Amino acid sequence: SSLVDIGNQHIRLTFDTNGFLASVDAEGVTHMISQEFLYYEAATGNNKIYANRSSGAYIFRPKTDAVRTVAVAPEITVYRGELVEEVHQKFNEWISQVVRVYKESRHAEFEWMVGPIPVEDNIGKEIITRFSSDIKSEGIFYTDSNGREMIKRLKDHRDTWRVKLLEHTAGNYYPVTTKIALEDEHTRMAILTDRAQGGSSLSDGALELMIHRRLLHDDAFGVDESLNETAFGQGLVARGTHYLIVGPSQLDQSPTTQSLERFTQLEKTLAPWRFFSETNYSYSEWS
Amino acid sequence: LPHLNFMRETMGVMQHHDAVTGTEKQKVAYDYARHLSVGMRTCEANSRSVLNILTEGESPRDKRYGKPRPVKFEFKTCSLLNISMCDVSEQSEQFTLTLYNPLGHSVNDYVRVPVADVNYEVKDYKDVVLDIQYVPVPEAVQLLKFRKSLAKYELIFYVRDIPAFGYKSFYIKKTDGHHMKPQPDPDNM
Repeated sequence: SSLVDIGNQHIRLTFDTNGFLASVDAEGVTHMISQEFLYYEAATGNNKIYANRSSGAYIFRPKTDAVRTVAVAPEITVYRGELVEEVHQKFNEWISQVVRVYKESRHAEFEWMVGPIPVEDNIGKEIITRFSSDIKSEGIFYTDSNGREMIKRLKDHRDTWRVKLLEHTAGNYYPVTTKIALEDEHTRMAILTDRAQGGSSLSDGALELMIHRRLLHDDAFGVDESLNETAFGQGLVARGTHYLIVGPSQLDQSPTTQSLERFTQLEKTLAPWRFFSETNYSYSEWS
Repeated sequence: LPHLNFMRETMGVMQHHDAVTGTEKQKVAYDYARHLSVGMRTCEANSRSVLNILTEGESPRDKRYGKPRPVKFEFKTCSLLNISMCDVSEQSEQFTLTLYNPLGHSVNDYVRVPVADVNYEVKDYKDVVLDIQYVPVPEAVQLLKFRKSLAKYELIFYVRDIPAFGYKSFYIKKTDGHHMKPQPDPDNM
């Protein structure tokens, strides 16, 4: 009972004794996949020269490529029922998440909530979620182009010129409108987003997405304000969902995973609209 | 048409590069939010009107009485469902939920409805009582300072085959029976 697992006949997620995702069973095959929240400390400077540019609304510019962890052992609570199984994770006072698998689904949902990001230490922070797997992606990953075709990205590379990146992290970030994915000859892992985010794969098998940022300096590209939005006297709270899909890769001659991603993407971005009506009618009158 | 045009114009404004990337000034961000909020409300009026026309259609009984059935529903959208808030579902003894599928193929959907207690019954239009499950609204969400809500739970049910460009409605009612509040799995504490 020291390990927690949730899932159904298609997909099963196992959490380690510290409360982090440890592996995903998809269609009978086990993949080592972990997920955690991390943050980059924002660069600050006087904006006089490029080297002194601050991270701001226009540019993501971490002070170093190193990431900071937010928790070593999130508190978890598990709820099980006939329709859904959920793990509620609390990482700290400002990051929490619900991981769920519905009985009939082939994907897992990660509903994250981040904020208000603390800045009492006068350090801007850019929060990411990172999924790390044993997939040997060799620096290649794919991001979508406004929800349509997928564009191949190779780490530290540009197709039309020789690039030498001085900012290894930011230089490998790409826009993600709905999907980021990677694969090797056996396995494919994709994350669908519910909004446009920045994303990357900075090491083999890993996908990361930036989910929230709070910065204390302007980057001098025009807005002339720091990206430090507040409401009710505190920093903003962001809540959203990622959908994780794992399965056999395209190279395995199986189109199933990508078609599943496509259907899920459509069904999540154009989900059924909900209309609520108070009524005094009895059921039979309403019927 | 003016309702739709307001949203059309707003979507035009939203294509400015500052709106796409989030590089607008804070006061402009507030104005974008205001425009989108008003645009959603104006379009809500259109969908309410259309759905009332669709659901009012003359039934045989109406023809017998020679007049259309005077049923009007509110068809409210709850824009704060992402933090498990909805006035109608939290405060009503009985309410209906209509799901409209904007896709060109039928879909299944797990519906989550914020509720204050765990004593509800959900019926579809065929008088079938659906299987339901409750899960607690996560503690961190309940503690959000700006969230003013009675909802401590989410009522979940599964809807099959919402037709393409079509809808299904459900009747949700509080019952007298007592249900078990969702308890954490004791083996995984």
